[in-house]
Order: sequence, then structure tokens, then C-alpha cells
Amino acid sequence: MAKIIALANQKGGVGKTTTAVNLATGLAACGKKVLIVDGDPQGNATTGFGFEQDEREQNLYKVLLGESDLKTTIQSTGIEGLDLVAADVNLAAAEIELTDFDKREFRLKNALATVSEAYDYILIDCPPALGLLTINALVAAQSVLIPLQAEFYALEGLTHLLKTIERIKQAIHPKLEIFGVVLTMVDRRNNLCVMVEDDVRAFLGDKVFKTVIPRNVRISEAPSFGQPVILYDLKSSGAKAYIQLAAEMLKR
Amino acid sequence: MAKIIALANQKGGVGKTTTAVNLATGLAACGKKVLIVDGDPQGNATTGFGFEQDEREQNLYKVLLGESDLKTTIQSTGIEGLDLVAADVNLAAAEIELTDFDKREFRLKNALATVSEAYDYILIDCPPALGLLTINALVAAQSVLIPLQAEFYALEGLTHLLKTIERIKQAIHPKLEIFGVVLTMVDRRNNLCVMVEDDVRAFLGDKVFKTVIPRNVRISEAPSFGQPVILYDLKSSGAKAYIQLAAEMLKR
Ligand SMILES: Nc1ncnc2c1ncn2[C@@H]1O[C@H](COP(=O)(O)OP(=O)(O)OP(=O)(O)O)[C@@H](O)[C@H]1O
Ligand SMILES: Nc1ncnc2c1ncn2[C@@H]1O[C@H](COP(=O)(O)OP(=O)(O)OP(=O)(O)O)[C@@H](O)[C@H]1O
Ligand SMILES: [Mg+2]
Ligand SMILES: [Mg+2]
Repeated sequence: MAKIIALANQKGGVGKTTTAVNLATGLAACGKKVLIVDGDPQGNATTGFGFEQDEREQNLYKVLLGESDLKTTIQSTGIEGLDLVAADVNLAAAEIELTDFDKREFRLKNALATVSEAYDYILIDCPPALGLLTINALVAAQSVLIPLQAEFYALEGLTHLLKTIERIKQAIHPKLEIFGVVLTMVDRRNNLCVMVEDDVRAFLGDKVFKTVIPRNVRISEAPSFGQPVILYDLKSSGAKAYIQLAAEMLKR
Repeated sequence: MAKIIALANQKGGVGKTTTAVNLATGLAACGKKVLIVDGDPQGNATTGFGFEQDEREQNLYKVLLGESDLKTTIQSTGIEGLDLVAADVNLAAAEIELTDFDKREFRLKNALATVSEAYDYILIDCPPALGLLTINALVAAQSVLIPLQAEFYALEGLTHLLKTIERIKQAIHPKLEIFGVVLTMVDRRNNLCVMVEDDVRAFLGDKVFKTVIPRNVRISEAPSFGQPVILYDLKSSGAKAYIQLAAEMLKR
């Protein structure tokens, strides 16, 4: 039975995709079998593993609409123990098309149930919104990992995200837990960043991972080579931080 | 007749709000009458001018649903010549509730028509998605300003955004133009950043503003004081860049 984790935060550009791609790679490097589901119509997680636009024929949109089985959409990333369900821009249409479906919030949950036995972890990358795609991911997941940029607007959004998670818990998914918060793009020379980190640790305590992800240019270069930073530059501070995060995650 | 400009990019965290808030302030500082419309349920532009959560009673959600007139929702920012229409989290519900409305894409356009005579510029901040809120902003606007972070994922999203703008032009708004692209969080010491800038200028030519916005910590500190960076720290590189952008904009 896989541990299914959604990476969600409606604030944009906080490191959801970067964390999904690199954490999945880190877990696979530790010998775990991992599936990463790209739940964002931007398809950045799919790009992050080097898939071209024409390699997304099989994708999540088709699964949610019932046109394909999840099993047939799973592709290998080429990294041992790490598979992917791709996303393409058509996935944006699912936000509107799913509104008429029965049990529309459970489409992804039901699809993932058919493959859950084959994996140790399933990570779902979410778009920067709290629409039906993110709700499908939150309902399918047992817990939520919240990547949080140490900036003011991102901190402001955290309370709103926590309220939304609470609402989903009460309405349709009582077992949804917060797996943790991971601080991203951290630059401790910057006062605002230190302040936000202190605030978040005071507010959420142990829910905040001890490992923080530093701002590191190698992380933002890696996607242009279609590789996770762990493969692109193993010695970088970014790669080391994500390996450490994977190790800390395995202890939980 | 106001010049109505939407600040749009479905990629998250690229500087849409920061550009809307600081450009609006720069234009007002040049003596223009400006209205900024916060079209994002996160309400970051509203926060950027220091409005607390309980000061958003009158907001865009009520206007789009027809519960309030736009005129009654306009608030002063306290900055000479600069008014705001606030957003609160309820605006997220408009994405779903508007689907049943007649001419749902034109709700914002029709509302802004009632106040357009009173302003020189109306800037609309968009959420990081291409849903009904962003479509309302694109239909209401005469042109689109695209804030673009000089990073790989953001560049990848640009072609998708340009296609969406083209589709809207053909379907419902033939006069929609691209006002320009402004590069944000630029750090010319970083090779990737220089590469992205070169690519975008080669691809879009004069559509790309000569002014670039540098990565500047004072920009990210300003929202925690509820002020645009131009007021928070006029001498900062970020403030100077936005004043220069406003001047370049006035020449177009
Ligand atoms: N630790 C880091 N150091 C430097 N750059 C980073 C880091 N983490 C992410 N980035 C870069 O910042 C940008 C935003 O990150 P990313 O796209 O992963 O965020 P996101 O939350 O998935 O965005 P969206 O809301 O659009 O889905 C990307 O260009 C990425 O390469
Ligand atoms: N030039 C800059 N230098 C440093 N920080 C910046 C700069 N521009 C924006 N920021 C910071 O980067 C973060 C993202 O910017 P902003 O929120 O304006 O982007 P956005 O595109 O509006 O995000 P969203 O997609 O969530 O609406 C914010 O915390 C902001 O303070
Ligand atoms: Mg992403
Ligand atoms: Mg914004």
C-alpha cells in the first residue's frame, strides 16, 4: 500500500514542482519504488524529467476523464524505481469538464487505487490553485506536503491553505493529515527569510521539516537539462538538501 | 477612456502582483489616475497596499456576481491618484459560480466600463491560472502585460500563454494586444538568467521592455509593511527599476 502525498500550495512559484521532482528522485535513490503524478496543466514535473511535448500522449487528463486506465499511462523516467504520469495542457480543461461528473473529487483517488500496491510512495504535484485538480490530489492523498517559500506573500497564503485542508477533512476526507512543511529557496543572509522561518516554526513546530532547501542556482538550471538536480549536479547544495529531506522523510 | 491592462501569466510566482502594485504606484507618481483591480483570490495586491483582511468587505467577488456596483467597491490606497478594488478568498468561488452566468467572460469588462472615464490606467492583477478570472481580465483589457521570471519553467509557459491569448483574440476579443513582456527577478551574474533574457528578446523583439526588474530583497520586504517598494525604499534598485518601467510604459 503506497504512501500517497500531495504537494500543494495555492501560492505560485514556491517550489512545489522542484520539491516533487527532487524528493521523488531522492526517495528512489534510497531504494524506494516511487510514482510521481504531474497534476498541473503546466506540465513542469513532466518537463523536469526530460519528457518532450510529444511524449505526453498518455497523460492524467485521459485518466480523469475515463479515457485511459492509469496503468497504461505510467511511463518510466529512466531513473531506477521512479515512474511518472505525465501532464499536458489539456489537463486544464479537466477543471471545467469534471464539474459535471459524479463523485468528481474522487476520480484521482479511484485511479491511484489500481496501482497503489506497486509503489512505496506516490507524489502528486499540484497547480497553484485550489480548484478541482488540487482537490482531487488532496482527496487521493493520505497527507499533504506543503512547500513554502520564506517570503511574506507565501506566509500569508499558508493560513488560507490550512483552512482549505481543514474544510476538505470535514467535508469529504477525514483522514487527511499534514505530512509537513518544507521551507524552500532559503537564504539565511536575508532578514525577512529568517523571520518567516522563525514564525513558521513557532506556529507549526515539528510539522516543519528540519531540512531546509537553500536557494541554489543549480536547482533552477537542472530543468533546462531535463534532469532532477540530484542527477544534474550531485555535489550542489540543492541536491544535498533534497537527499537530506528524503532521508528525514523516511524517518517519519 | 482608461487604458486597461491585464497582468497575466499562468506560471506562479513570476512577479505579477509585485509588478501590478509597483507599476500602478509608479504611474500615479507620474501624475496619472490609476485603478488597480485585484483579480486573484489570494488578495496579494490588496495586502501589498496594506489592507487588512477585514477591509475587504467591498470586493471584486461581489461585483462579478452582481451583488455590488463597481463604483461602490473602489477604495483609496492613500496614495494620490491610486485607487483599488480589493479581493478576498471568496473570489475563488467565482471561478465555479460564474460558469452558469450568461456572457460570463464579459462580467469584468462590463463593470469596468462604468468607471473607465475616471482613470488613465486600470491594471488588473491575475491569479496563476488560465481560468475564468484570468479570462475575464483578458477580455476586459485592451492589452496584456506579461511579467516573466528569467527561469526555464517560466520560459516554457510563455508559449502556452501566447497561444491562449491568440485563442481569446480569435474567439471573443479580436482587439486584444500584447502590451509587452517585462523580465523580473533578473540577476545578470546567473548564466541561465542571461540565456533566458537573450532567448526572449530574440523571440519577441521590441515587445520586451528594455527596463528589467532586478532581484532585490527590498521588493520582497515591502509587502510585509503594506507598502509598494517605491514608498518603502525609494533608493532601492527595485524601486528605481519600477519607476523606470513606468516611464518606459508612458512612452509607448
Ligand atoms: N531552492 C531553489 N533555488 C533556486 N531556484 C529554485 C529553487 N526551488 C525552485 N527554484 C526555481 O524557482 C522557480 C519556481 O519553482 P517551481 O516551479 O518548482 O515552483 P512551483 O510552486 O511548482 O510553481 P507553480 O506555482 O507555477 O507550480 C522555478 O524556476 C525553479 O527552477
Ligand atoms: N524583483 C524581485 N526581487 C525580489 N523578490 C521579488 C521580486 N519580485 C517579486 N519578488 C518576490 O517573489 C515572490 C513572488 O512574486 P509575486 O507574488 O509578485 O508573483 P506572482 O506572479 O504574483 O505570484 P502568484 O503566481 O502566486 O500570483 C513574492 O514573495 C515577491 O515578494
Ligand atoms: Mg509547479
Ligand atoms: Mg500574484
